[in-house]
Amino acid sequence: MNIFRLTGDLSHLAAIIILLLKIWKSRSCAGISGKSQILFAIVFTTRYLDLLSTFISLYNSCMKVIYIGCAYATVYMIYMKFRATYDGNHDSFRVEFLVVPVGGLAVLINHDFSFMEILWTFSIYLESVAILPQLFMISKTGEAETITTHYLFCLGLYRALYIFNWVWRFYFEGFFDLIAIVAGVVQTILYCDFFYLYVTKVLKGKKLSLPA
Amino acid sequence: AMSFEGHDEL
Repeated sequence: MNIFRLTGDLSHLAAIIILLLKIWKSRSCAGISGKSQILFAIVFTTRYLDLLSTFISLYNSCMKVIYIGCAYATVYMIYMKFRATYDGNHDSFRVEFLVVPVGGLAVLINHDFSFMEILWTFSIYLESVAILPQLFMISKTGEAETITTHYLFCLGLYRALYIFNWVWRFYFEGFFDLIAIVAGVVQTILYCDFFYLYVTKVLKGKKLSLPA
Repeated sequence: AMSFEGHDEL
């Protein structure tokens, strides 16, 4: 555990809680991609199956349970509780174009050809692209609520902090996991355009809207 | 050879 990893995890947790609170307080999931949230629920489910087989630490187990619980709570709010406010027409990204290639890649390129390990690899690859339906939705509607941009910023920050964590672990522990690193870098790159808009618009008090 | 030891990150 190092400071980058801890702040990365906390940033991830903040993102998840910001999204839940936004939906709960406004009683609306307008502008939120239900498809991205389903993908994140799949990501956590397939990655954290080791909760049942391997104990790493109390911190590790607690965070996993919280992440999974929040992911399903978010999906429940979008598709059940506040379904009437879900903007399905704008959430038109074809997720099969992500899930199918990612599944194929996980079978082909992994650390170990075992059931659990292929699911872990699948979750790593899927997480790297799971935000695409959300970014697609924003590009389609041309705008995002400020609270949604805070959510996205925390989520992107978490990935960036994990990269610093891997640099740290490489130098001080000799540890590196190429699959996680490549997928993590890809994921962080996807946020770059958004980071630029966040810094130039949202932090200056403007709403995030894209030029037509 | 790659010795696989599991994953400790979230």
